[in-house]
Formats: sequence, C-alpha cells, structure tokens
Amino acid sequence: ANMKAGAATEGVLANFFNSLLSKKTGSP
Amino acid sequence: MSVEDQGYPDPLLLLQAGPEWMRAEIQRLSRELSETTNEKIQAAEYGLVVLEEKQQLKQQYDELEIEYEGVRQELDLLKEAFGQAYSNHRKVAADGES
Amino acid sequence: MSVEDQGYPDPLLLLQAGPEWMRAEIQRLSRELSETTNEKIQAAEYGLVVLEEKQQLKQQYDELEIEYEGVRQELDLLKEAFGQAYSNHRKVAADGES
Repeated sequence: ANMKAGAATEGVLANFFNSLLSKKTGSP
Repeated sequence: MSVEDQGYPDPLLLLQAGPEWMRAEIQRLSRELSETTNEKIQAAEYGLVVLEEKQQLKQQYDELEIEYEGVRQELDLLKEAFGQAYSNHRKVAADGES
Repeated sequence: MSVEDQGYPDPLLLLQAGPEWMRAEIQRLSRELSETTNEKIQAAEYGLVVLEEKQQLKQQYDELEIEYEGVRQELDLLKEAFGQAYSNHRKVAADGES
C-alpha cells in the first residue's frame, strides 16, 4: 500500500509540475 | 468590479495615479511577472528531473533488494546443507570408533 | 527608459490606452503575479521534498548495497569451504578404499 501511495503521490506531483509548465501566463 | 474590491495592494493609489505612473507600474508588473514565470518554469522542470531521478533510484533499489533476497536464501540453504553434512560426518566418525 | 524599449508586449497599446484600461491591466498583472509567485513557491517546496526523499532513498540504497556485499562474501567463503570439505572427504574415502 505504501508503494502504491508513493507512486500515486509522485503521479500527482508530476501532474502538478507539468501543469505549471503547460499553463500560459496571460499577456495583455 | 470596482478598483476597491479587486485586491490591488493600494486601490486608492491606483485611483489617484496619473497615466505616467500607471504606465510605469504596468511595465514593472509585466517585467516581474515574466521573471517569476521563468522562475516558476525552472522550479517545475527541476522538480520533474528530481522526481524522475528518484523513480529510477527506486527501481534500482527494488532490483538490488531482489538480488539481496536471492543471495540471502542461497546462503541459508548452504548453511543448512553444511550443518547437515557436518553432523552426518560426526555420526559416521562416531560409528567408526564404536 | 521609454515605453518602447522596456519590452512591454505592445508599447503602442500602452501609449493609446485610457486610464480605465490601464487600471484593469494593473489589477490583472498584479493578480497574475501573485498567483504565479504562489505557484513558484509551491513548486520549489515540492521539489525540495522530493529531493529530500531521493537523498533518503539513496542512503537506504547504499546501506542495502553494503548488506548485499557482506552476504555475497559470506556465501563465496562458505562455497569455498564446502568445496574444500567435499574434496577432503573424497580423498579420505579414496585413501580408505586403497
């Protein structure tokens, strides 16, 4: 279970980091 | 929404500000935003790299653990066989004497 | 520096913009800046956590590797001893026959 939780957390983290990379900061 | 409730640090300042001040403020905020955006992207890229490295290390750890378990079992079996052979040898020696 | 060379995405837009547009733009940039700053901080904090976890995992990997080397050596020694005992036994048996 530990390992699964670890992998899930890593998945969430990877999504978070990727969302920051893909998110376009608005220009005027 | 009026300037008051749009959360700008100092709404009153904004209301009284002249066009020159506002242009300069837009320039400043725009520069800061682009700097912070670059830093955010750097932090995210770094986070992904470390995450990837950690996952690879975890893979190596799991493989080493399997190796270790295998050698551990082989050693236990050999110890048992050695113990067995030794006690047989003692028995034969004792029979021989008697 | 004038607006032109301060790199605002569209300097002309800025020169022609009215005070209302500029106020709204200042609000928007300010909101984006605070949001992006939070995201940057969060990414940096998460990155540090992952880095810490990776370093702990590396420590565990190194300890397991030492364990593994120890068991590996013990097994090799026991194999050698077993081989030795076996050939001695064979010699004794052969001497006995002759």
